[in-house]
Amino acid sequence: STIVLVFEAPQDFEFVVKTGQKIKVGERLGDV
Amino acid sequence: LADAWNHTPTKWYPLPVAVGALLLIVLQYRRTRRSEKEVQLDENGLEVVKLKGPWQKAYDAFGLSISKTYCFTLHFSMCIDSYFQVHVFGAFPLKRLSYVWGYLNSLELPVWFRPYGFKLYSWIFGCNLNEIDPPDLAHYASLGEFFYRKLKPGARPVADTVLVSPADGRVLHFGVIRDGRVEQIKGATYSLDALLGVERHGSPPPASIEFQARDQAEVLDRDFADINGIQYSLQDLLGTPCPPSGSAEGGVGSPTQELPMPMPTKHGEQTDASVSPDAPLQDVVAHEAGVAAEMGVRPFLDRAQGRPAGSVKPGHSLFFAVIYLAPGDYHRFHSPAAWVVEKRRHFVGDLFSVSPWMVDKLADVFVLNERVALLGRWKYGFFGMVPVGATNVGSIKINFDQALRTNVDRRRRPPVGTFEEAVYTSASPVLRGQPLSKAQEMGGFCLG
Repeated sequence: STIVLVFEAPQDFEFVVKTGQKIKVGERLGDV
Repeated sequence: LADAWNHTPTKWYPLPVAVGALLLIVLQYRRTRRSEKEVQLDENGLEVVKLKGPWQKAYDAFGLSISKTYCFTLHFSMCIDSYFQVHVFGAFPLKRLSYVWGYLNSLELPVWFRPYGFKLYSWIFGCNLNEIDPPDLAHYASLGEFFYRKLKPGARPVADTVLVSPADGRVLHFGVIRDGRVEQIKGATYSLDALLGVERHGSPPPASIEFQARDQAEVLDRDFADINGIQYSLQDLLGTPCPPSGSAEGGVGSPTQELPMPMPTKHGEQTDASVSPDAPLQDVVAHEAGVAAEMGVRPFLDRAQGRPAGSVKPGHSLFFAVIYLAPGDYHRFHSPAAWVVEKRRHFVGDLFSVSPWMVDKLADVFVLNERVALLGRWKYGFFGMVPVGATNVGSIKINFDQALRTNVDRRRRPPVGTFEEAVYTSASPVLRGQPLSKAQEMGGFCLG
């Protein structure tokens, strides 16, 4: 199963993860 | 055959380096062609998503009546082409397999067996048994129940960033959406419209359900809302509304004002909407969808700002992130941000595997599979979350949507390529949707 997020955000929004990284509920995904 | 197999001599010889180089060039050329493929549109100007490849004609002509045995045999003899795999996997009765898988995993297990069985499963798939609630493995009657387990309170601390992970899993991909296309893997994209769906101009959605969503929010006054005990300012929750032309205030931040909602026209001028801002949401959505279709933009609507959200605010972009949940992961999902879900679209599709290997091999897998698109808005504008089903986890649950039924029997399924839509009309006249706080549990994936 997979979850796809699609969202509008300011252009300075940055993901704070790396491709392939394991992540858990509530952990940082991105921030402005 | 046995004689030929046993007596035909095998002669091994090295391939010249040039052949290997040529093969790499051909593969790179095909990958480039795939990324630049022509988009096929239907009579409404919407992209048609369909299987592609050398077997397309035969597949179109005979559909699933092509001998599955034949395809199965071919799969093992010709499993060298990702396009071909689409057709082979499409011929497998994945939905039926998913039903059977779900049924088997709903069978009640003997109490004495449960701890051993679940410990074995956890050892194989890497589940952390220290964080499950309740911790007694004998409490889980079936594997399906164990799969949909809860976590102990506080097991997942919530970060203070605006966006947090909605699930346990692996980040497959993320980035910026350009030209309305989402990158599945490097060089291969799929259409955002195909993933989320668009309203058909001039015709209603295939099926529309309107019901009162379970109201979990209370608007304290004009400026604050309480969602499950957490207070949000309406501006933080929904964003700062752009004032309509000719007025200083308006939109969601000031719901009591009777201001006409400005709607952009084809020529970029502003004109009054033909529906009141207080009209039922579906009327506004239908009207705005028509305007958006006329303008040729995607009708993700931002009611608060009186503009199609497909055209993002100046200085904004559309982003995406894909998170894959492995079989051993906690399979409930949570809200990745504070946002309001306005509608959901249930797309009935196939149930291909969505493992990283398959995502790499199978183009458009997220568009082909059964999925639930939850669309709404957050403080920066449009926000959407799409749980995508797979063969082993075909059932998607949404806690606040009791009417949703996924992976249903074939006889009751709507036509492929269509979606069933529900509009969440909250009791709150301000939020107009299902509000969710950050990290609030939203639903999950069930076995089968």
